[in-house]
Amino acid sequence: AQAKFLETFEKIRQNFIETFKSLFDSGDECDLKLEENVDPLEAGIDIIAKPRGKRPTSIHLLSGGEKTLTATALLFAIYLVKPSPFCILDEVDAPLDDANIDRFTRIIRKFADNTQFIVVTHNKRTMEAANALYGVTMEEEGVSKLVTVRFNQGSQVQSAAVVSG
Amino acid sequence: AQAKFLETFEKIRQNFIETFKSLFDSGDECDLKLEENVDPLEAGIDIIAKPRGKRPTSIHLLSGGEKTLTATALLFAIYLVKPSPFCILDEVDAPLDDANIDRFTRIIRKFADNTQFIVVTHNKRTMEAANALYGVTMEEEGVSKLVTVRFNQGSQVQSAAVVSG
Amino acid sequence: MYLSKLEIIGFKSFAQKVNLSFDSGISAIVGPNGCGKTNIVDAIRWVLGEQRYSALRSEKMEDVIFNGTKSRKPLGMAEASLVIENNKGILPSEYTQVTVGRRVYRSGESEYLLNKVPCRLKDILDLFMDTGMGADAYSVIELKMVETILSDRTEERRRLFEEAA
Amino acid sequence: MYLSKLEIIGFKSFAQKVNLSFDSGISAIVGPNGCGKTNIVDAIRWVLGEQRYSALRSEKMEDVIFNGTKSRKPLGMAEASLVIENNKGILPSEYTQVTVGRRVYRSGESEYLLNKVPCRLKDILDLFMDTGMGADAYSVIELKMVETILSDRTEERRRLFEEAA
Ligand SMILES: Nc1ncnc2c1ncn2[C@@H]1O[C@H](COP(=O)(O)OP(=O)(O)OP(=O)(O)O)[C@@H](O)[C@H]1O
Ligand SMILES: Nc1ncnc2c1ncn2[C@@H]1O[C@H](COP(=O)(O)OP(=O)(O)OP(=O)(O)O)[C@@H](O)[C@H]1O
Ligand SMILES: [Mg+2]
Ligand SMILES: [Mg+2]
Repeated sequence: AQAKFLETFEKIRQNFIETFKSLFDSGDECDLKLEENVDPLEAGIDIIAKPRGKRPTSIHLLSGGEKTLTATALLFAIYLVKPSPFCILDEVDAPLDDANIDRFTRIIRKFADNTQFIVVTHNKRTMEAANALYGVTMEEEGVSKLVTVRFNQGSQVQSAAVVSG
Repeated sequence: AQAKFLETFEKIRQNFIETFKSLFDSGDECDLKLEENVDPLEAGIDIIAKPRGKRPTSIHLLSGGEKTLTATALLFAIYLVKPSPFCILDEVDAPLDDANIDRFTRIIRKFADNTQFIVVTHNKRTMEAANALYGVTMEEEGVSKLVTVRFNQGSQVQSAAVVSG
Repeated sequence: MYLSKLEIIGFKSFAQKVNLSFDSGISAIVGPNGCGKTNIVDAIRWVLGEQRYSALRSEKMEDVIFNGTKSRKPLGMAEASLVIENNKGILPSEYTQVTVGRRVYRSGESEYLLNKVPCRLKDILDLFMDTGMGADAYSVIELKMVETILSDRTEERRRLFEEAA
Repeated sequence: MYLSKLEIIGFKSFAQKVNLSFDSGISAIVGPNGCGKTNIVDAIRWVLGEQRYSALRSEKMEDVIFNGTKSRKPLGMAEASLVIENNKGILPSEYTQVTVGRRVYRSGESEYLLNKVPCRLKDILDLFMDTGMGADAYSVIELKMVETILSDRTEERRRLFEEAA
């Protein structure tokens, strides 16, 4: 059991370093460390993340958006060990600014060859990265229905005007 | 102490009902209940929120945006008991859709006569409700500085292009 | 392998039947707060065998059945069915398409279906074993998990790692 | 009464001096993820006497001092000063403007200033007593509080109510 855990941990660690560098910059450092001198099956797991030249002494000093991106890199890293054919993301892009949304969608597009993504979002840029949009609305109070989603100005999502369909 | 707590609780409850109705619709129901048959100084506090004709059996069934709006109404309600001259909101608008952002800014504008608001946000609509914008950026890695914020297309915030100032 | 069709009726806010057809690319689900987007995510987890009602924001089984509005009575049953394209032969089945279905009644009684034939929950869970597609896999990533994985509570983070091992 | 001027130097990411002038209306602080917006909020809480380092996302006092980057050495002191307009005479002071200052050194030593004159932390906390402006008041609302107030942990919610009483 210990061997299996250490093997999995190492895979997650490698995935994390690679995913983190795609979401931040290739120059940024990060690592995953097992608490030392403790039984690996009991040890705590430390996340070290140093985006863009910063030297935070712990991930708690990172900003809301930086934490979300770091956690997303780690959740993807774990996901990649035993990848499911599909991955659903529910509004994980909410704390991200425009530049980070672009990095987020870029990494999704990179994985999309082998994974079907279903992304719930309020963000126009994320919507622009999708192949298909599904609009949900409650025309009648308390009852959900699907609608066609239209965009203004050609294919660019200026404001997703959700109309009955 | 019990009398003071019950008096404060009732004030919060009234504020909550009023604030909730401004953030949702005047037809929507909500309430705050003290756990019955328990010493008021130990009793749990139940939040009942029924936006738009829905009948959720607990606030946990509400959506992400509805929970945020309900919690914001309650946090404002508590705030109004002993209002500070200023109120800082840090990205509480992140889970809200466009329609709810408008309600959120409307209630802030209503309180703004007596309260100075400082709102940290990524949202263009929230920015449009502000009197003044302060841009922060890190031109040099890891070092924060202030910048002038410019908008495209006159006074409407199409995209806050943050330029050196 | 990908999810191609989801049919929901009576599940949470889906009082009327709703049909979603997905392709294998990136799909975005959009709409206002509280309209039912996360409920769709819940329906997918539920039909794949999710047994922890807390993961579906519910306290008991019947919370997922449409519980009525001012103008509609509660329903007596919730049902969802999901079509999975088995184009890479990953699922242990000769079929190129596998349909998974689930129903729950107010009485608490549950039904499970595989290709429209009643089966046990175990049959559905066995089908997905080793595909990474079990309901407890990393297939769903939401903001709450970002908080959990970054939290200082070592057991939370360890648990996520161990589930991947 | 409102905050009119905030000066920060050496505090968190503000390696260089930064000056913000606010008016009494609604101000929005904007910028990319990680650029320093929440650090500004932290600085305001800190200068008003916040003693709980966890509320500033720090583990110890010296975490708030600029800790250096690849191209800059760490600094030895953090300082913030806040000018408050006492236009309604709410503060127990004859001055129409009150300036509150705070410094912390790597040694752990702290200094507090009132109108540029050294004072004790107690003098600052006393000044704000009953104005609703104490550092632990509801003056700062962030997304994490939304989670807390909605959580099922009764003590958390009660604590927020009791602090208002
Ligand atoms: N059993 C049920 N019967 C009827 N309505 C329900 C039931 N369970 C949940 N709902 C309603 O569904 C709504 C929540 O929908 P959902 O969580 O999918 O919203 P959402 O689209 O994800 O919104 P957000 O953008 O705010 O996250 C709530 O208003 C809730 O009252
Ligand atoms: N003592 C310190 N010295 C130097 N940098 C620090 C210090 N403490 C925090 N930081 C840095 O400040 C940054 C966080 O800034 P802040 O939390 O203000 O971001 P933000 O603008 O609120 O971003 P977001 O939109 O993502 O919430 C982090 O990258 C962190 O490394
Ligand atoms: Mg949701
Ligand atoms: Mg922040």
